[in-house]
Amino acid sequence: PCIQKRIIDYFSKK
Amino acid sequence: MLELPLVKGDPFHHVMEAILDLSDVAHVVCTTRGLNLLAVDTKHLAIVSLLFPAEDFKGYTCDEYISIGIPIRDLVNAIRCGDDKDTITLKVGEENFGTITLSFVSPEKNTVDYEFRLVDAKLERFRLPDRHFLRSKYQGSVKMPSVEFRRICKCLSNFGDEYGVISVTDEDLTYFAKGTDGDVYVEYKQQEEDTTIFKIDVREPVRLAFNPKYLNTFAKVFTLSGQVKLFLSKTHPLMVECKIGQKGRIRCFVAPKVEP
Repeated sequence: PCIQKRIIDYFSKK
Repeated sequence: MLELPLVKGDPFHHVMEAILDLSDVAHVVCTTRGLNLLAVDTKHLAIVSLLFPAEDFKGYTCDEYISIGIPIRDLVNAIRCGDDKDTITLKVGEENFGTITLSFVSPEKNTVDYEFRLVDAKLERFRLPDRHFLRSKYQGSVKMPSVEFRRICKCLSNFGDEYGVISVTDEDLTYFAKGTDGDVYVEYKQQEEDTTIFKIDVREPVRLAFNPKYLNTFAKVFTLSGQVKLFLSKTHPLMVECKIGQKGRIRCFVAPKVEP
């Protein structure tokens, strides 16, 4: 039961 | 104006082939200093970046800032049609900006030109971490032979394509994958006497869950270099890096799976 994170969750421009 | 000399099997071609089934578009930024390629898979779970300084790229010509989206499948199909002995040049000119030309010249000077439309890469919202970020957010790194890394990734992916774990302590590196009928577990011990081939460097133990399929896709690209370096973080995607040429590098990031 893990949640798959996405790249955009970490490296999006603010 | 941009002229990018390519060779079948070079790092640029290799990366394109590797991400063919993951992504539709490669975002390429070229300046006088060199080329930077970025591609994200369609599910936004992994990202690959290729940095190629101009001095490592024989015949590279770019006299302005150029940002283009290259349709990966079109480019790969064209390169596959070429002969190994052909000289290939990717061109973006001032008069036909919106299209790229891939020109093949045989040793006998026969030519084949492919022309295709550029596409919108839509990657402006991504910002990849710099060295300072890596030092501050990543608790561990492991250097290992790229061939060995590829073998493990293939093994993990074959066994379980959905759930894998990489763990690192200052004593060992372990890989784990969960399959439908069983599990696979691989362990590497840090050897005291030889740290040139395999070296663990951790501030604190890290355990990171991910989808092995993506790592396996990128692992074959890393065999372009003898060594890969893994960067592990408790809070950020797994990063794998290899050096290409004198100053070039390939990096990939794979988003983690986290406990709810």
